[in-house]
Amino acid sequence: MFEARLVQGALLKKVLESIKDLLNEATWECAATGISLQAMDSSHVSLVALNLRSDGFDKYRCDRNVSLGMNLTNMAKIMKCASNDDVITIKAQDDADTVTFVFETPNQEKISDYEMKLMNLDTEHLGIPDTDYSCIVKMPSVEFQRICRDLSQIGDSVVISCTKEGVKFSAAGDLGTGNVKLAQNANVDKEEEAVVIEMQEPVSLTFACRYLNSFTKATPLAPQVQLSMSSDVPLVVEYKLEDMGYVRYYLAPKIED
Amino acid sequence: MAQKTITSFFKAP
Repeated sequence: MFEARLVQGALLKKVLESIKDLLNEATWECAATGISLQAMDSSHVSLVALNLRSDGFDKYRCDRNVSLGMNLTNMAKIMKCASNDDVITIKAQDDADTVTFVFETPNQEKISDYEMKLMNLDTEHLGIPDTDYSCIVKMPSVEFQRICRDLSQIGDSVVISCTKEGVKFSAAGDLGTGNVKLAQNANVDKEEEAVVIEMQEPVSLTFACRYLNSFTKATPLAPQVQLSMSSDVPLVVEYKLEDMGYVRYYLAPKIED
Repeated sequence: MAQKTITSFFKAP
């Protein structure tokens, strides 16, 4: 028996919104420690890895590990039936071929349940090597979203260049060029407004705008985003979920032909 | 520029 209850059901709705652009289907791996998911987009350019720890749920029971393969478009249709203040419970029997979502209003006066068919997905779990990144940038997630949106008007790719002074995002296209520079700025009133750079050595990497824009669907999940970069390895874009876990995106760089 | 894939960095065990 698997059962996970989240009073803050809106969080689950936001998590789904953050991945459904990139992934049509994925397997939610449910274990005693929590729920995890790892999947690549259909072009195998990016990878999503998320973790929702069991202690972040209000009630969590997982007698044995279950893999819940879901069509995320269909899951999103069902999640749209939950109000933002609903309590959401996910339930599945061991070896079940369906999953049940229960939505309760805070006053318990309306309870809805939706049963969805599960899929058998042939998913390969990739090993992600531990990496000491050359540059780690922490910045407001809304700012990152804005920069990705703005520069995707200019070109298909963004060059992210990081030095200890700051981080620069650049795009070039038929109409011209655009550059956005952010200086390191830890002395702000609010912690979430800070731009903090930890640099071992400067890096400059090129990434496809399309994927960066998809990653920013996670913006409502966290006030800050963390970008981890090293030469010739995938960029990591991480949104931390308070007291719960994380949503991480990995994006393979573009390289000179 | 050429787009690399994730599988050229991360391998299935």
